[in-house]
Amino acid sequence: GSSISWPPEFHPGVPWKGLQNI
Amino acid sequence: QEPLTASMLAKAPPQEQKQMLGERLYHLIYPLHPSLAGKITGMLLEIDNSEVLLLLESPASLRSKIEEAVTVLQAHQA
Repeated sequence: GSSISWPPEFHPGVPWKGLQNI
Repeated sequence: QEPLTASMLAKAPPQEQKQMLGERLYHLIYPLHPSLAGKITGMLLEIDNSEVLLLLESPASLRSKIEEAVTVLQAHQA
């Protein structure tokens, strides 16, 4: 992933994708 | 809202475990840092689940971790 998009943002009620995309 | 326990977490798939922890964290962080809550939560979800559980049980530890995350975040964005 690009460093600019870090950290992944959590949104309540939205399934957490977290670091899985990296 | 009942406290989240390790045994409750253990019954959920890994991805859902992070989701459960994230919901708890977000609602605790939001009143302190409304505009950064999503990102702080995302950062804290990189920590081991067992440690996040400890943070959820210890408001003082959580608060210091949140401040640490804010510092890192601001340095990162600078």
